[in-house]
Amino acid sequence: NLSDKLQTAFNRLRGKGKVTEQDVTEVLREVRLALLEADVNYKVVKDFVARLKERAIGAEVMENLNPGQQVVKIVFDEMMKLLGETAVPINLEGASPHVVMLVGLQGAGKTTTAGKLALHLKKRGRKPMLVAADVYRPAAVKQLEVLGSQVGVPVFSQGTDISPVQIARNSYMEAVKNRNDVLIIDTAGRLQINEELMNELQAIKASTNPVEILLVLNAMTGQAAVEVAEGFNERLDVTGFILTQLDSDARGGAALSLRAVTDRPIKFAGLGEKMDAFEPFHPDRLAGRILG
Amino acid sequence: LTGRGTIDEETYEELEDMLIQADVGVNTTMKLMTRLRETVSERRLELGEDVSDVLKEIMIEMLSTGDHALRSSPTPPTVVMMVGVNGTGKTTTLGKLAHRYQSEGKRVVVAAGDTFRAAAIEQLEIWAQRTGSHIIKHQAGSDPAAVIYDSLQAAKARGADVLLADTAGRQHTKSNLMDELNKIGRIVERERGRPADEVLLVLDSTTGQNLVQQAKEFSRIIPVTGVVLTKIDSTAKGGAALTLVEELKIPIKLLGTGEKMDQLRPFDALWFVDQLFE
Ligand SMILES: Nc1nc2c(ncn2[C@@H]2O[C@H](COP(=O)(O)OP(=O)(O)OP(=O)(O)O)[C@@H](O)[C@H]2O)c(=O)[nH]1
Ligand SMILES: Nc1nc2c(ncn2[C@@H]2O[C@H](COP(=O)(O)OP(=O)(O)OP(=O)(O)O)[C@@H](O)[C@H]2O)c(=O)[nH]1
Ligand SMILES: [Mg+2]
Ligand SMILES: [Mg+2]
Repeated sequence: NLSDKLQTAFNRLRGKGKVTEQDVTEVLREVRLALLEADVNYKVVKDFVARLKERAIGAEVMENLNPGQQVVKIVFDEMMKLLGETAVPINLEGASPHVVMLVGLQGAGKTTTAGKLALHLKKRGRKPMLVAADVYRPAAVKQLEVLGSQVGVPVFSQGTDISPVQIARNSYMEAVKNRNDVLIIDTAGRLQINEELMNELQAIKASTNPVEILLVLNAMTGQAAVEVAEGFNERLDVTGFILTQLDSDARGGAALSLRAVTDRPIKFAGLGEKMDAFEPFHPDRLAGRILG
Repeated sequence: LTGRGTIDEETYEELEDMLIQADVGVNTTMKLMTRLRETVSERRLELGEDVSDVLKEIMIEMLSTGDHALRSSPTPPTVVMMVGVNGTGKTTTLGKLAHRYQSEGKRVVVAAGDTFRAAAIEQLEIWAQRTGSHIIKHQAGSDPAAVIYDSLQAAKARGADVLLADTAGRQHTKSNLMDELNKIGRIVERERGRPADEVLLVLDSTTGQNLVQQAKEFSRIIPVTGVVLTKIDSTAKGGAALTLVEELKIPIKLLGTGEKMDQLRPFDALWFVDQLFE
């Protein structure tokens, strides 16, 4: 894994006395290859390696008794900076009900995550309501209703003949009436390049004024993660991300790209199919996963 | 990517960047670039656009392996099973296949083999209605192997031409779920004396290098006969499929190009490579 490779490469250099820029370049090549293999976006890798180089040819490595260990530490540090060093909680500020919109590509895990998030908030003393705003996918409304009943959270649905914007608007009024303090809107999966469907999301945003617009992304996403994040962010001003399927053995390099490109934090991690497989995102765990 | 003018290092760098961005992965990219340089020098090529064409040629050759057509059984029903990790498009692809077979005048039975996920059975029921297929389903939470077993009997009894079996999404990191899939495969084999005609591994084109791992692990557990690459209509290029085909020799049989019933096309290596270069 990357961390072992770095250790070995740099400890090999110790015996040479003075560490040269050439030596560092070779090690950085290893870092570049390992990050690309972990699905980190190639532009993010370029910038990342350039920053590492600056630090690695500085005194903190060259005059260190154990340059290998120091380099691993620098790589870890720089990764943490890219992920945002501390966990950032969900924002539920302002007037109730607080609206949270879940958006993303087809099959990313939005509906499942909606159920998980509802349970998570309910356990923390909130009174959430789920909104079935996907009128396109076969049985999507039913899927959310089943999850809602599993976690004991009410689901607002109006079938599939009413527009998602209308459903969202009506759900808000219902939440006010019912005194729910968080409204979690599950939306249909879509491509960021679909103009019409991106307009629909903007309309839902305009009519419900959400405090959180969370892009739900599969941890195994490849190089396209940057385009997807940029596309959703440009149209909606995303407030954060939820990374799903972290129980897979995907390295999750896409995560490094998200914050680099939007400067927004990953707020939650999906760790399985069950409703309790959900936790606040820990940047250090992901950095460790990518480093191997 | 104009690729015009004389060939220099920049010509190769641009192509290398394109491959990486397309999820082709580091190792396969290096293999392709080595083969490319050798061929360019062998053929004494001089123009940048010739280099692009040679790369396309090499990639098309890499992707043309095995039989890309869907198999059919000499004695009906033909049995097709959909497998893969969560959310890749198994159920939707099954619906598209049901539509395709129906438009060929075939009698189709579909099996609701995902007994776990919320509303999975209801989702398949809607596809069955849309395509005039008969659905075999049990209660949610029941044994998927029992549903598959029942559907084999029903397909035979009804004289169906095709049986399309859906299974639940699962991560190959979960050994109990992979055991369940293995058991389903063995039940089909025991019941009809041979494995399913097609075990289609459904892969999401937006996935990075993990695509290869998915193919390796699933094909260890069940005899995967082909790959479906879905969501090729997204901005992702599905380049990790090259490594998969190169290393495992499993043919890509179908491409999912959207969410509608008719958005399924037979795999075409030239089409696939062209979209990767766009
Ligand atoms: N293993 C695993 N599976 C997950 C996770 N999150 C969601 N899933 C599964 O991924 C599949 C897709 O989840 P959905 O919630 O239907 O995804 P979606 O984004 O709502 O899909 P669309 O509405 O069609 O865009 C389901 O099988 C879920 O059970 C996770 O963290 N781990
Ligand atoms: N854009 C696009 N979306 C697709 C394609 N194929 C499937 N989808 C969408 O992907 C999402 C997931 O599809 P499903 O058929 O539920 O996936 P699945 O593999 O059966 O999911 P699980 O059973 O939960 O593992 C749905 O929103 C589909 O409409 C495709 O080729 N292109
Ligand atoms: Mg959904
Ligand atoms: Mg399914």
